[in-house]
Amino acid sequence: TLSQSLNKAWGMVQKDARLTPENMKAPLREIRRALLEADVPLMVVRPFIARVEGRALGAAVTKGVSPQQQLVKIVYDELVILMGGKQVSLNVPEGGEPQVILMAGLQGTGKTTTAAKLAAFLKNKGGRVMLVATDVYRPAAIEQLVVLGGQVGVPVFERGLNVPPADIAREGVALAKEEGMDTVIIDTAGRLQIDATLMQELQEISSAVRPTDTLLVVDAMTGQEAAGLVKTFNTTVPLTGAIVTKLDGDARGGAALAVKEVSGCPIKFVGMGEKTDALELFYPDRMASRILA
Amino acid sequence: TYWRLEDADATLEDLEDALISSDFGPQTAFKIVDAVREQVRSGALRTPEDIKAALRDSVLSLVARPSGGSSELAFAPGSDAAGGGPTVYLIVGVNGGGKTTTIGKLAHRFTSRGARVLLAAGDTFRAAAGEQLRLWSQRSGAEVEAASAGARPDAVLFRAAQRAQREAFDLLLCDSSGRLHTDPGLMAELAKCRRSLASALPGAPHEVLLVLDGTTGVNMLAQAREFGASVGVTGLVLTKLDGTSRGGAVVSVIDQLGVPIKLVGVGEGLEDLQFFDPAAFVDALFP
Ligand SMILES: Nc1nc2c(ncn2[C@@H]2O[C@H](COP(=O)(O)OP(=O)(O)OP(=O)(O)O)[C@@H](O)[C@H]2O)c(=O)[nH]1
Ligand SMILES: Nc1nc2c(ncn2[C@@H]2O[C@H](COP(=O)(O)OP(=O)(O)OP(=O)(O)O)[C@@H](O)[C@H]2O)c(=O)[nH]1
Ligand SMILES: [Mg+2]
Ligand SMILES: [Mg+2]
Repeated sequence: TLSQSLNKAWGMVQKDARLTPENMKAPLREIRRALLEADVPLMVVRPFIARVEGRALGAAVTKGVSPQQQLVKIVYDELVILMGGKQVSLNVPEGGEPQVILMAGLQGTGKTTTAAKLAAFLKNKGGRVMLVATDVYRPAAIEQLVVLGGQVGVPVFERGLNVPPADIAREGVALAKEEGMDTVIIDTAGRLQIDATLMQELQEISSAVRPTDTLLVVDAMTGQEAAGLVKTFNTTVPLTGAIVTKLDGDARGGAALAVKEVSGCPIKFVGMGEKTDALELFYPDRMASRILA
Repeated sequence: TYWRLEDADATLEDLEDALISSDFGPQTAFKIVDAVREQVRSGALRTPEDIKAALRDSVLSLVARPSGGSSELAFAPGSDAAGGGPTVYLIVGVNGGGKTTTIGKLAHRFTSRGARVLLAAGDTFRAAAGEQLRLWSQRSGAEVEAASAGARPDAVLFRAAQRAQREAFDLLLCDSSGRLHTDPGLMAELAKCRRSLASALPGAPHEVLLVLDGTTGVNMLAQAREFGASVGVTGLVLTKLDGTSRGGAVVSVIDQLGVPIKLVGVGEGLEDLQFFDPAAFVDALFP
């Protein structure tokens, strides 16, 4: 754990009463290593360590608290601050308009499954929800959403494989408004952020429906590229939030830090399993503990 | 030319950062760079170019000669390699890494060379998994053994293996559902699937291919360890290398577990599969 390796680092330093640039060198290196080991991207680690150091040097000496305890607390607090401090929920539009939620992300991150989970979550809160299938590329993608929609008892709007995704989305949202839906969730095909054609398509879908939330779906095991991909997705369609999936595994989830640091957007939910009820609210302090474990 | 040790340190730090940014993980990155640092101290390396070349060579030798066997796929249609019967591959890995798509690509590679290929729909859980595999069998010219309603995956694979033998298929590709290596129940189910193939066809599976998503960070090692322990992995498939991720986390897998990379996925289409090329992999790390 981070506190164990910090113990080791402090062991090389005498029992100082306050944190100094000198006695913090080794512990900060340990913290850097621990964050990288948790898949926090290097370009996020650097400014984070600088903030921790700045705060630590400015910190008052607390009686009875060792410098290393103080440093661990500062790291934890900074992680929680970075992650967004408190729980943020989905946007609710004005004037009785339905929520329009656009799912986006790389291939295989869990968008389709999460769309269905989100539908179930909102339906259980009493809302009328509709799903829209715009993945016309992956074999049996529409089928997958239709089956999941059936499992959670939510209608799925689809227009087959030959209508452009932006038109499918536009038609779906128009129908949702007609039917008095509270929420319409649009599933999209997985895409590389460096695929200009598909990123343009995502932009077109977004312009066609003007989402109240655009959620980046990120796999918890994503490595160093998390920072770059968040940046590109965010400049293509302004994100309003993210969902981190597969957190039921043992990946530490450093990509979660990248989301907030790079886009400023909060993580709104986390995926904790394959079943349609495995969606939870995101708690910044739990994520901080997981990254520091 | 006189070159100071501090300059070497700066070069080494930059290269270490480059390895870290390619998902080597701090431990593996440090270990590789530290070995090169020793060569600098001994005077064997004199310039930044020397250092970079030494680093490139050490990574190349790591991935090119894993202790766990060759990067060749076990396949010899009709030969004695599979006892004259069908060659069997079991494809495994965590959720969403590209198993089903890889099977489609692999089937195409072999059908286009005249082999008769059968796909087994071993994912009996996920929505539309069977339909997805069926569409890949259509695209690739392979046959598919579908799961009957309510069938357990080991039963599906057993039936598929028997059919592969009976109908003289050259190759049987077994799909399995995505599962996290941290789920003991699902890992036990996978072990059962493997035993099921072995009891239907002695010697099967001839390959157990672990699909690793190229965008994954250090978690690759934990995945490979657990899948290796539960079902025995003979080769790795590194997918999604057409993206910006370099897949460097696989180096720690090869270094610590010795499993060779056999295949690389470079896209979502039928042709987007390559045999592992160590030099190309290392070139992408040090452009
Ligand atoms: N364990 C676990 N598996 C998940 C979670 N979310 C999704 N999955 C699984 O991840 C795999 C991929 O999920 P999909 O919903 O198909 O992912 P996708 O992003 O829609 O994939 P593409 O459309 O191909 O880009 C499936 O096996 C899901 O069951 C999660 O929170 N935990
Ligand atoms: N860009 C890219 N996408 C890929 C590659 N391989 C697979 N994919 C995509 O990744 C997504 C998931 O692929 P699947 O084949 O369904 O993955 P899986 O491992 O079978 O998923 P589960 O069965 O749900 O665990 C799909 O959108 C594929 O098109 C690759 O090499 N490059
Ligand atoms: Mg999908
Ligand atoms: Mg699959």
